Amino acid sequence: MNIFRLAGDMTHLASVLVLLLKIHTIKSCSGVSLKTQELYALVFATRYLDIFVTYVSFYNTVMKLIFLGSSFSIVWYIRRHRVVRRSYDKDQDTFRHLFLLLPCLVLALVINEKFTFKEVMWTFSIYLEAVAILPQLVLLQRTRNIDNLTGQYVFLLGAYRALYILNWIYRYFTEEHYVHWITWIAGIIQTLLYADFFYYYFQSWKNSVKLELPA
Amino acid sequence: DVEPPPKDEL
Repeated sequence: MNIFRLAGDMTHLASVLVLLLKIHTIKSCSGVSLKTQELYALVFATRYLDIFVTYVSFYNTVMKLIFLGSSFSIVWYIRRHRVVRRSYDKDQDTFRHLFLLLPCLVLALVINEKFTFKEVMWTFSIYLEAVAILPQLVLLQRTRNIDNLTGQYVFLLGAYRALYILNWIYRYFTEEHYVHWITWIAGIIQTLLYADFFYYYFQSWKNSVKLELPA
Repeated sequence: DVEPPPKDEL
């Protein structure tokens, strides 16, 4: 494992922990898109179908369990927690799951490395992860009220994607036959979705003013 | 045909 991959995984882990910590300690999920969190839970569930069958490393298994556990806990908090669920911006978080789910499923059925159930589900999770942040970005733009933790959550997620691209470039030059076209193209699209957010995030950081996205 | 690389990422 190279340094970019490890740094990417750590920022990914940090993003999830920031969000869980925010929800758990201040008992509020305001500004957090339940739609995005449900999509991530589905991404992990479909990607790690073989978690107990295919063993890569202790590190991989533990990280997979953390991502599965944290994503489902976040969904549980927003939907079921007596206090947290009252802070959910239901009327603002109106993005339709189906608009993202259906195209990803169709694409996974058509473009995949092998037409098997496991492989199609894996490919579906890659496509879905690429666009799962959209409801969150729409919600941020709509409410325009971004608290620090939600801003950091999205920033860390974007950083994780950018680091994964560096990881692929590194692996391309250091390993033989390391070409995962599907992952790479979906990953680049996913990272590009953050470009706009990054721009405003750095602007607000540079000028030390509160992060606000233009309407 | 080249064997696809292992899925060892998260």
